Amino acid sequence: FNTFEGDLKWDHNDITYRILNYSPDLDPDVIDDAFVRAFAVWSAVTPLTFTRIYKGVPDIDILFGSEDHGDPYPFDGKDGLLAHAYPPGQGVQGDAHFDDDEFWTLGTGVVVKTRFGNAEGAQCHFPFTFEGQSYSSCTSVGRTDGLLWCSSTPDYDKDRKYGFCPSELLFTYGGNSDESPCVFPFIFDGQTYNSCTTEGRSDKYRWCSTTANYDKDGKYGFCPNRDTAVIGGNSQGDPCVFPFTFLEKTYSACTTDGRGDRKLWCATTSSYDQDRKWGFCPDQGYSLFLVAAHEFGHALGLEHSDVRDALMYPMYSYVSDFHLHKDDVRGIQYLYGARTGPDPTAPVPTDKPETTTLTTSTTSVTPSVAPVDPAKDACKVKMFDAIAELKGALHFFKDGLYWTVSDKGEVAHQSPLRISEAWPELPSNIDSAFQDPTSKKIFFFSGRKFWQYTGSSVLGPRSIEKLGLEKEVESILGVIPRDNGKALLFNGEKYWRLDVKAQTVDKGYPRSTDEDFAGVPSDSHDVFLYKGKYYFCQDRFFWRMTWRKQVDKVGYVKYDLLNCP
Amino acid sequence: APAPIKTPLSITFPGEIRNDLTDLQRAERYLQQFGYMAQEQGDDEQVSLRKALRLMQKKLGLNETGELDTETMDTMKSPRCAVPDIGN
Repeated sequence: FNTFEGDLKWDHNDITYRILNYSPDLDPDVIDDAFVRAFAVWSAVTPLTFTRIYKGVPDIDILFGSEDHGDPYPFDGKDGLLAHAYPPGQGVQGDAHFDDDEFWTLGTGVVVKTRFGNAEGAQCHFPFTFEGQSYSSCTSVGRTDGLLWCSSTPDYDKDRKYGFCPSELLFTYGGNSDESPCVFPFIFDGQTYNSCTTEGRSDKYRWCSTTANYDKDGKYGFCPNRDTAVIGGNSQGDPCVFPFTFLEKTYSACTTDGRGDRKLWCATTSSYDQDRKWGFCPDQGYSLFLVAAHEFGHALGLEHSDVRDALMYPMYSYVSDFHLHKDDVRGIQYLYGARTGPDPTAPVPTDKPETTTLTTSTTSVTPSVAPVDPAKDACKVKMFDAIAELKGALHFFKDGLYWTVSDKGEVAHQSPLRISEAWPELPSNIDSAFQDPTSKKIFFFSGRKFWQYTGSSVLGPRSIEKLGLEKEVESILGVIPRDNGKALLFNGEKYWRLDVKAQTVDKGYPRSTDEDFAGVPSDSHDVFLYKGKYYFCQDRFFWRMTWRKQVDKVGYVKYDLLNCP
Repeated sequence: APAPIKTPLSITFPGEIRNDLTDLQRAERYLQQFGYMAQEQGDDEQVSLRKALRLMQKKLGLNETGELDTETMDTMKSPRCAVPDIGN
């Protein structure tokens, strides 16, 4: 690893950041989330914390821009230079800039987050089938209002899960119109516009008026890119038009003709020859998370590393299962020290031993059951089925097994136990669990069923419909028990309050997780209470929230909860 | 039969940042931009270039040939962070 000359670093650990604008390529929620996760990469291994601010001067300003974007280091169009960041300090120092002539994704192609519909903000699943036809992009087929939609599962006909795709007819971002959609036609500078325009701006961002007259009302917003929008060229944000003619030849798909660099492009009108309007076709794009994590490394004081697999190596390469390289860890800890908290345990061999000997002493294994491999390591599990604090210990459930961490921080990330041995009636896949603090009863949820254990006696399985949950509710993904005989049941964007004694959900529910628990991912797959704080997990990360509903930490499940080395 | 329309290998697309640099010019610019070579060269430019190429190849874990070989050119065309590799 390398640091900047003089070991430039922040003189405080509570770093603040501000997001100045957004890219039209991704939903603002996806961008916010990518930045949170990118900061979490560094906070997981240092004492640093990162807090987003909306007013005032932050340590790190984040912006998207293209070519000349206000500093002496212009970007260079699509590909090539992706982003840059300045080492710690005042003013522009510490800031991170991202080239908006790139196609920003999560590294594997266009990310289309839906809004409205019944997919609860899930991403489009491409391809999907609708009435027997396969669709690889959003479509307005089947609608009379022209709005673009997609299925969030492979088969709309079977699952009927859908949402609307980004479009200026649905919402705008930024500006001063609180996400209102465009109004067409609108008047700007005395001219009438029937679509988003870049007129009046030097930064090439497409905008529209959100009332019929911008000159009078001054209300505007930026247009989100559609999933078929071209990148760069001279038609950024417009969709390809097929077929189009290029040098008198007709094209029905993106082509590399006319380019020495073999990049795919298309015309955005029916005739390139006549209109000369074009752009690059969407490709895999660059992972905003990975690039941001790299740039934030600079913003914290790391220079480029010589280690090819390190995050701080200067070249971009996509990895689906990101882990911070030990070179990056050494670099950042050289500047800021290691994070505080329990000491990591010594590494243990992960190879399966030649002779299988169960070393776990708490549970005996019946000979008819195949022994659990004690080397099965919780640290190698990417996402758990469920996490819950039961009998004073945090339990991590996955595929019929569970691991525990006691409240004293004693780690059991190896030597898992079988769910079937502790709770014989349960299936192997647990969605969530909780222990009612008053009655000490333990509840488990799996799909639309739930079980109630009092000691070793069990009630269930029973349908969650008995609790008053609608038929559409497919599962309960997390539970926060409360001291007053209530428990909050979470299922993505909705949550219910359960009266544990009456075994029915209270009136006035479900409520929106987004509204009542602002700042945590609305698609958390595990939600639980631990040591009096709420945890919302997404991927390998958790967002910890105080009872005042303030997020006070974003961390790694693996390092911060399981104490993995 | 209709004669096939010949599409030129490369045209200039409007609005695109295009540099018509040779490989050598492109390499020199890259080496200067990312801190491997000073803007002002000494008397022997060939020696400076070779030295800078070796430095870049070593830093980025490439074969240290001191030549503008395919691996080096490909690396120079790869997407990357704009922060210099050496110096401020």
